[in-house]
Amino acid sequence: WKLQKRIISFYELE
Amino acid sequence: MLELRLVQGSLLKKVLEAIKELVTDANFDCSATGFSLQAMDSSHVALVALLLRSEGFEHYRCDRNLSMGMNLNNVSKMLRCAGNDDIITLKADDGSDTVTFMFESPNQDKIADFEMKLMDIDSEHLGIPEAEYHAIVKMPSAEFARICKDLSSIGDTVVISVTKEGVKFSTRGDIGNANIVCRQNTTVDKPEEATIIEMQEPVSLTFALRYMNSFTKATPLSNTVTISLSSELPVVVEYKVADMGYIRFYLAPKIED
Repeated sequence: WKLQKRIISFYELE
Repeated sequence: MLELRLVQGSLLKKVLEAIKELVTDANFDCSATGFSLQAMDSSHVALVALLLRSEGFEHYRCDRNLSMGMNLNNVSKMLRCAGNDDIITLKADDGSDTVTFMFESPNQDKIADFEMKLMDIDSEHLGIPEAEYHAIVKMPSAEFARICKDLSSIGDTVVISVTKEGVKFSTRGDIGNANIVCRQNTTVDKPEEATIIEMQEPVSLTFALRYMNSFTKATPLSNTVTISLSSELPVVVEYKVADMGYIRFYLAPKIED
């Protein structure tokens, strides 16, 4: 099984 | 007061076709730098970043920074009314809740203006720092689109692996599996037909093909696509918009649970 990461887990909210 | 005149109006038509499948509503930001957009898809798995630099417009007036919320399907409906050779001008007054798209035919014998309502959109803006990528692949955009389309008939995910042998796109599904290897190829007649692989270290990442296929809607914008990969970072799939900017798609990888 592969877990789909979310884009917001990589970058900081401005 | 905002007034942006784009002689090659077809670029804006192609930009909208490239992003409207991924994003429903978005804020278009205007500043002295240019006309830009950053938006995520509804699942927050992918992100699109658009920049059209001010120098790329024949006329660019932006008195103050302005953020205009638009439904991209509605923008697309408006722009589909512009001819491919039309000059497109965007106009908005300060404090207005509308934007006007003006279409001029090349010989000026037909001028149309379409006014569209703006909307308030709460958008989350991410800071994306410059990153060093383990591998950068530049290849013909049509070839990349073909690979994504072909693999999605077999499986749901693509493993993109870059080694010194080349770049490998792999998938597996109920009916079987598939591997497509593209080797570096710089001995072509035209530079846009080349496949160029810059690798610092081998990298292998898994992505959802549904999103990759959505990114390839940008294929009409550019003959080439650049795919930047680093371990455990989102992939960046970039299409140049003539010499005035880019569309970058960021897609988060899938990881072992």
